[in-house]
Amino acid sequence: DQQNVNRQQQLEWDDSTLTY
Amino acid sequence: GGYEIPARLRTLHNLVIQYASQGRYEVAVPLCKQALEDLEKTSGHDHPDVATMLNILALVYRDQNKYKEAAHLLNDALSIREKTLGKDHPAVAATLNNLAVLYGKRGKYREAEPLCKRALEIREKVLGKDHPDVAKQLNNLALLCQNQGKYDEVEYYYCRALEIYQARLGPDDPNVAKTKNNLASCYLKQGKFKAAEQLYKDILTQAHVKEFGSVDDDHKPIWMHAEEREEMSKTSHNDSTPYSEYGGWYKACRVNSPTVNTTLRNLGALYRRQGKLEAAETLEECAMRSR
Repeated sequence: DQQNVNRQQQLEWDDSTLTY
Repeated sequence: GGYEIPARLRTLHNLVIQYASQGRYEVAVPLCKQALEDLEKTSGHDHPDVATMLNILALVYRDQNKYKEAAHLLNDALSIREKTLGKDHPAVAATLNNLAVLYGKRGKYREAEPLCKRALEIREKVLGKDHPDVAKQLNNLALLCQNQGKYDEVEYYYCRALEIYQARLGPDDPNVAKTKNNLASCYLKQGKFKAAEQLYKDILTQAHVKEFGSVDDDHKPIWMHAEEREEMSKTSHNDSTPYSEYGGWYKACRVNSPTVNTTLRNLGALYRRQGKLEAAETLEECAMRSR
């Protein structure tokens, strides 16, 4: 479970739709 | 890609960021909702500006860990972007990715996976198969699959991501070590312990080479020291070099510190599993001192 949570935290957001 | 966020929305976005960063969500949310209402009145629902505004509001919810609400808004934004910008637009890929992340944060890996795969397809089409952003998408996909126990797929995705990072960003890029760590964790689940061990050693060796320039008798990576201590402990010839020096080795080695620290602990755990207790303690001590 802890490892799953660690991997959840590693999921990377894409900011490109709000960069300018 | 043909769409630029208009200046007024940028200003509004910055204002919302300010409120959200102060925790004033009771201001940020109504501000976004009012702007959304005004935009829909003037531009209609299916407009990229509306998608932008939905995206901004989604971030406000995300930052409050309200992932379900954020996903609902991003789903709407996705639909608008597909219609107005085209199904293969980079903004569509980004929105799909972010939806996948939101589902992933809620533990809904099965729902997240196809969204991530669609984002990957678009990125490969638009950027080519060996772009670093494709590697990022592969990494996200691997993480989602790993949480479902799909280790064969995970291995494939991490290996591809690793090839891209190494080829395009070089061996010292932080993503290389992170991906190797992740791939090693996949190998452990598959029972490929030697392969995992080799990856951990690669990470530590690369960190060593980056700092000291070479591997030779006078400059050995920490794992070589650990294994030598293990051998010596068996033959009862104790190495007098104190552990603290290995902490010093680590402190000198500032590349990818959190990742190298994780690697030290992971390889230490592997050594422990192999009964190489002296080697394990060497790495664990080093990891502890460097934390």
